[in-house]
Amino acid sequence: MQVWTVANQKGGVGKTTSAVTLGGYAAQAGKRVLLVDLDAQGSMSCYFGLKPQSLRQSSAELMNHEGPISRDLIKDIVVELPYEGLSLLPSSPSLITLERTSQNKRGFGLILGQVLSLLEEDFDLVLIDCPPALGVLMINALVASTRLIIPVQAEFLSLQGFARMQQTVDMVQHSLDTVIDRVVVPTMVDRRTQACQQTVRSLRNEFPVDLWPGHIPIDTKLRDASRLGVPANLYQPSAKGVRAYGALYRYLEQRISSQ
Amino acid sequence: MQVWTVANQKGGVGKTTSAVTLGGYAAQAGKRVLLVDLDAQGSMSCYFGLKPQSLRQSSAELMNHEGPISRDLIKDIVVELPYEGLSLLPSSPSLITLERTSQNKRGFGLILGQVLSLLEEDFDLVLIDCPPALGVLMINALVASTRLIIPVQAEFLSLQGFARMQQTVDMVQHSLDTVIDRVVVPTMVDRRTQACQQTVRSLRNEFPVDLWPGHIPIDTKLRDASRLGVPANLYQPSAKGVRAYGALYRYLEQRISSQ
Ligand SMILES: Nc1ncnc2c1ncn2[C@@H]1O[C@H](COP(=O)(O)OP(=O)(O)OP(=O)(O)O)[C@@H](O)[C@H]1O
Ligand SMILES: Nc1ncnc2c1ncn2[C@@H]1O[C@H](COP(=O)(O)OP(=O)(O)OP(=O)(O)O)[C@@H](O)[C@H]1O
Ligand SMILES: [Mg+2]
Ligand SMILES: [Mg+2]
Repeated sequence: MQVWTVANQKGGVGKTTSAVTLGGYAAQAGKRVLLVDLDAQGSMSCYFGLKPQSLRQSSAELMNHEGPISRDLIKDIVVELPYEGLSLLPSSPSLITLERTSQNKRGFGLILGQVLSLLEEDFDLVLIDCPPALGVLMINALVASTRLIIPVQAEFLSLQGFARMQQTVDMVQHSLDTVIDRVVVPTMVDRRTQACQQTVRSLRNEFPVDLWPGHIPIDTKLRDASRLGVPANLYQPSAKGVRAYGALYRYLEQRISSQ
Repeated sequence: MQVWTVANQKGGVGKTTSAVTLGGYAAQAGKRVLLVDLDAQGSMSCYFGLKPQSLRQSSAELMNHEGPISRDLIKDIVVELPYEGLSLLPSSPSLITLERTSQNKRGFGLILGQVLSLLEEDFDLVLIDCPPALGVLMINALVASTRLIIPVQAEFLSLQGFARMQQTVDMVQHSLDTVIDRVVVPTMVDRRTQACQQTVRSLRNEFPVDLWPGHIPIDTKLRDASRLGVPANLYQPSAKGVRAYGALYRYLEQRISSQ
């Protein structure tokens, strides 16, 4: 089972859109996919028409759970989506209190990893959507992952927090003595503006190894898909932004086999 | 002294851009303006060329301070910007730990209000930029404020967390027995897309009282200004997105006098 985290503490860079759309392509390729919503605002859960504030159980119950967690409990909380091969572990607003309450619990960073290890037989790929913050939830996701996908909007304010993001990943990698494969994905690229092209070029200079050679263009079809609650690859596969995510998914698959 | 908070837990909706650009217009109108960066990722500080990770002192020192805070200490930390009437209380990455460490401190939500009350004689307007999260930093900002400006991107994923934002503000208002004037500002509106116009219309139905009758259009000049570190009203005052912020500033000023 592969576990991919999609994270960046900068807000609005396309984390949720990337996690859902890649999940859609993986399911279409025949994989059994689990989407995990770790963001208290619940964009990924809302994308599929769920109301995080009224769900009885969510990812927060698993993270907050006292005592051992059984596979049956997790399977109870996971929602099967009406799209072949796609399931969702929804979020709830109470995730926000975890930042504060988990401070003193030893080993709190390992919980999500333990939960997902119980699902080895059930899924081929897990995609985790993170909130825009460098907190305990992102640490949990990094610890549980084999790969980190970092969507970056190709413009000034979005690049500022980037170096700190890398430091957090280095710290997690160092303390676990593992390697997390990092892939940086330029998103919402508007070819028409000069500034955008300049930023993509400087990204290539700064991160030659981790940067995906392609980019995701601005495409309103990706927004329309979120409003309709359909993975973009099933909604408008020929749209340019959607096709770009298809190319990204194939790149990530091929990158696994050559690791 | 007026204190305006700019907040929305949804990421990338234009909080930092709104706080800086409104601050620029207020300074141009002769006000003494303090910009406060409460976001650990420090977009507002980066906007003006500061490096939050290497600042010796920041808003985090004030929020973490043991014992009484003097006006001199605050004035030491505040940076005068090279633009007439504009000063900045910068952020630092250590703000992120406040979410976790402040849990047990009684009255932690009141600290920022106490700090700003020491500056009554020094500034006419304070604009607070918040991180994309419903946490203790946003609570601090709301407690210290007379007004809340909520930028909302006119599209599906951005509207989902909106109701919860309103609940948080209701809770703060109720516990302090005060009224915070709320103004919802549609941002990054792209008139060309059908979905956008539909969403702005549904915003008007849902929040008839609090919604600013105008909107901020998509305008790359606002991004260019952030890259150059210049308030947008001084960089390209005739650009359509910049002019829209001018209209918003005038609306907010007139709304004060009629309260
Ligand atoms: N390539 C694209 N073209 C056009 N719009 C896009 C694109 N990618 C994402 N969007 C839209 O931009 C907005 C932000 O995207 P999204 O919510 O996925 O970002 P996020 O990083 O998950 O935000 P948050 O930090 O709040 O979690 C959404 O309205 C989404 O529909
Ligand atoms: N009206 C606009 N037109 C075009 N670009 C805009 C507009 N307003 C903001 N932007 C750009 O969109 C991006 C997001 O804006 P900004 O960083 O101000 O949002 P934010 O809500 O503060 O994000 P965060 O949640 O990370 O704090 C920035 O690159 C900014 O330059
Ligand atoms: Mg998201
Ligand atoms: Mg910001």
